[in-house]
Amino acid sequence: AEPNSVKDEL
Amino acid sequence: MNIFRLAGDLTHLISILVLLLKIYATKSCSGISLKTQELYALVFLARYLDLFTDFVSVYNTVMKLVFIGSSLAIVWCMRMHRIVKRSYNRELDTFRHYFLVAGSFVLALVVHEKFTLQEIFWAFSIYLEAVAILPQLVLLQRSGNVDNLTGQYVFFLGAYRAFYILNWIYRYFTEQRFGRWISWISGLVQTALYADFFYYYFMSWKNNAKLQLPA
Repeated sequence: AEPNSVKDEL
Repeated sequence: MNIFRLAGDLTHLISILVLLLKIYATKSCSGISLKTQELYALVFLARYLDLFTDFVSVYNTVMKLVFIGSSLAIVWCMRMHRIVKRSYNRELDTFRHYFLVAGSFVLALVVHEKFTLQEIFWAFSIYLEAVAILPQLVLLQRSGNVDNLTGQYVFFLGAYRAFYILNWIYRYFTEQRFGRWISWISGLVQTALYADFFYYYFMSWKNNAKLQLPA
């Protein structure tokens, strides 16, 4: 899966 | 993690602590909207389905559990606690919050990144969070007087998303990542809903006066 900058947020 | 993201998480955490403190210290939930609290519990439950599938960091996992746990605890207190529930302003808290849930869900079915259960629930939680404060703002406006801790609670809760927007801007320039436009637009809407409240909050602070919202 490509890195997703939002899913590592709360 | 950058400073804006951290500030956002901390203000979010502070807002919850302030609310817990208010309920615990005064044994009262007057001025607090149960509808908004229920919406927030739903927001966290829908968004953090990824607790079971993706691990990012201990920090993220702990925060997610804290948000889910505290929101459920507050709902429980306002509905079940023998003393606390007496002070609930039921007659003022009449916002039809089911419409917000239904509207957000329909929007998530239409606008999402991928048609998977997790992605749809994620989009749903973002849309619902953007409008979850509405019952609380309506309740405050109806009751006119806002007690100190309730005012702080709403202020910190509003500040949190504003910090997240700064965080997205920062990440855009430093990581060349745009994130998701779903969260950008929802975050802007969410913060805009607080504009009026922020205005009166700062005015009361500047004038050293009690926070009052015009009817």
